[in-house]
Amino acid sequence: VVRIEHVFKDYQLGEQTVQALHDITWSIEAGVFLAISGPSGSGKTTLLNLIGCIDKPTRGKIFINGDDVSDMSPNDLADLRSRSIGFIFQTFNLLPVLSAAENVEYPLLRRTDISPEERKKRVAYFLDMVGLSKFADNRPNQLSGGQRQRVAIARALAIKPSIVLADEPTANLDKATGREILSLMKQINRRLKTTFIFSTHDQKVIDRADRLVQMEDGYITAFGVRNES
Amino acid sequence: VVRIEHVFKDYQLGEQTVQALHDITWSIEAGVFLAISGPSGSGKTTLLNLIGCIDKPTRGKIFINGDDVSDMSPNDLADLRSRSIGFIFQTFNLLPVLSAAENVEYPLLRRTDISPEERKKRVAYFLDMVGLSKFADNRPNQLSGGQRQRVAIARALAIKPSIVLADEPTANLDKATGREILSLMKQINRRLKTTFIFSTHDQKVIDRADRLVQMEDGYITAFGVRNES
Ligand SMILES: Nc1ncnc2c1ncn2[C@@H]1O[C@H](COP(=O)(O)OP(=O)(O)OP(=O)(O)O)[C@@H](O)[C@H]1O
Ligand SMILES: Nc1ncnc2c1ncn2[C@@H]1O[C@H](COP(=O)(O)OP(=O)(O)OP(=O)(O)O)[C@@H](O)[C@H]1O
Ligand SMILES: [Mg+2]
Ligand SMILES: [Mg+2]
Repeated sequence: VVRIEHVFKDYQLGEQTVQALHDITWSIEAGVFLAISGPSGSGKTTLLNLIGCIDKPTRGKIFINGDDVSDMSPNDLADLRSRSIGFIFQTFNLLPVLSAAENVEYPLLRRTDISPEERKKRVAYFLDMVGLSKFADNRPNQLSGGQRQRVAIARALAIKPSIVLADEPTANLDKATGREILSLMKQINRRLKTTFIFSTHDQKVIDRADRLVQMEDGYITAFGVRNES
Repeated sequence: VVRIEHVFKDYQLGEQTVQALHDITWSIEAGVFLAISGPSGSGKTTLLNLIGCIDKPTRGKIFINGDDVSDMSPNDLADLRSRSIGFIFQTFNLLPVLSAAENVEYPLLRRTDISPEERKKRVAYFLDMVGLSKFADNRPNQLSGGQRQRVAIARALAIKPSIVLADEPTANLDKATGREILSLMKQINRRLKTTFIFSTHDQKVIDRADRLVQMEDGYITAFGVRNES
């Protein structure tokens, strides 16, 4: 469902060029529960941003569902993201003037195929799934760190995308809440065959993944497959 | 070093009053390594903000080094914070237009007792301690999540404060980096007798704490003391 071919990502820093990703080549099968781990600064977020089409590689190609994303217009990419890719950002990126419910609803507004009633139903359902029904009207600055993270999670899941990109989705959650969220995602993965791609430092997530990738200094250093029941 | 007496914190949410903290009474001895744990939304950040004097209780009193902070002017509080309290925020709160080094230096600019040479020395020293010497000139948007977290940590430690308030300082760090940062803080705690107060979901931090507090729904539900070598 995701194919990455000889992808490089460079950043300019003053006069220097920083190589954040080197020669990444990789295929991700549909329906996997994949964890990318690696030290701070190793390139996990950079890679997720390229797969999520919110950034472009310096070299190389990325294919989502078989389509070359470098051929797509900004409008096509925005459509792709609102239909197929749910992104849970490391820094949440909630809209401060909107309530929790409005934040969850926001990406659905673009979807002409979803009725207003269906939209409201999904918002209520996913806020409930992450334990935040009582906080639907709170704005982000009226929420704790872990509550904001859960709004970001509900927002990505409510799209019912084919691919969920989750950048450290449990970093700000206590163990019990983290386990609940992980089980929710596993359920969705099993029932709807949604592909989950995590960047994570959390051993709980790594333990429940069926594919593992290790990164270091912008390289992929190991691939692992686990046969899970 | 910190005394909290019958502290309550309420928030207005539309017509409702949300009680985020109930009747917190607690004394924290100088030089402890204290971890506050509890579910997402239980009030940890709220409590840290009150101890750090960046918020005021709705009722009750807070004493820092014996002084009642409700008597202090905004200027006195700002001085107190720039001298005695290092705060590592859950959302880092770095200044986007400044480099990593400038962000670490920022609270020191207010300190007329520290020479420019001493300031530069401290910035270099603490950036090195958190493994970011090579990233001194990067701005926050040119840093990974864990790198930003480490800049926030260096910024708080460079003040050499008597109290460090750390709101989930390892949430975005891989295990190895998290352990290094924790050992650094333990060293500072032992050598300089700095008081460390953590809000955390990380078992590694809890395991190295000599005082533990559990919170739930705005109440303290348990206190623990560990006799550590
Ligand atoms: N705009 C930029 N300019 C220069 N360097 C950058 C920029 N963005 C990221 N980097 C560098 O790219 C490297 C990879 O960053 P990335 O955010 O992908 O790391 P990460 O694996 O997600 O780390 P963490 O676990 O800390 O979140 C880092 O060393 C970072 O300093
Ligand atoms: N400005 C506000 N208005 C209304 N409610 C608020 C406001 N700020 C915080 N709250 C509520 O106060 C409670 C405690 O929040 P706090 O940020 O202290 O939790 P926390 O223990 O730090 O959680 P986490 O582990 O998720 O970071 C939460 O339920 C939150 O929704
Ligand atoms: Mg990252
Ligand atoms: Mg918090």
